[in-house]
Amino acid sequence: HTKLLQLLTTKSE
Amino acid sequence: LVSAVLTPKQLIERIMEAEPPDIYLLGDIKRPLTEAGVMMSLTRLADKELVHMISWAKKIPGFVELSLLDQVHLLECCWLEVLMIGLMWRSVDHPGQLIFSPDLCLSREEGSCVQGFVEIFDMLVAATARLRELKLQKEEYVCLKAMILLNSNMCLSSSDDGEGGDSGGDGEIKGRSRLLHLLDSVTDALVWVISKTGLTYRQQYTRLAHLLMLLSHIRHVSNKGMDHLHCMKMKNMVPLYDLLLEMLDAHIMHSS
Repeated sequence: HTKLLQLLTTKSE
Repeated sequence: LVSAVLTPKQLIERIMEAEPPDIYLLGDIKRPLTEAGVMMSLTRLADKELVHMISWAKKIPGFVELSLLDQVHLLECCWLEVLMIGLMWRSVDHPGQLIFSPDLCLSREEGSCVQGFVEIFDMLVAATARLRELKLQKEEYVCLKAMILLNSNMCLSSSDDGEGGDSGGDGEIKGRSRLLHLLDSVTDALVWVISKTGLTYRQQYTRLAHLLMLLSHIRHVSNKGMDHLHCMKMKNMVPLYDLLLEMLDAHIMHSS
């Protein structure tokens, strides 16, 4: 789940 | 826990603010409609919506305080249900049609060009009619959607992690109790919303029951939809986009 993890761990704006 | 210090009113405000924007397909669907054309549009839209769904989940108070593994599991389990309840909400004032996005609305006949889709279409339309009948309010809708997320893997065996030795460990018990606590906060918020409607006590708790019973239908349609999407993938009928593909594969893996 690369993309999901990436989206979950990036700080939102 | 963030959710523990919020009143039901504050929690509703936060969940309302978390709502994703309208997502547009952008780019007309090719007419006459073909099976491949419709599937391409629907999967492209779903992929876009999934990206916004991750941001939405992160804005649900308490969600990011769960372990990363719990966050992943919850989203992998519920994503199609969340897409579907959103679709129903958008379609609630359009009997017989499904409003996939402001620029993609399909009638039953148009949906029927995709093999096996019309059964799912009918189930979605019927569930949408039930929302209309219940006169679902936006505050109730956002609570139900958050409940779908938090409840999605409640009955999933923890050995699905592939780490059987760890099951029942301290961290896992804490994670589960956090999740239950969060779910209770959202339940309190939904009960509060219903209590504002001026219904009698009996009407309030029957409404709560009716709203929660919707969730079993949504889970059912989602399972049907997941099987359908999986079949379409096997037939190479759809270009599945990266996040959508990842979420579909995870779901197939969990359920097998």
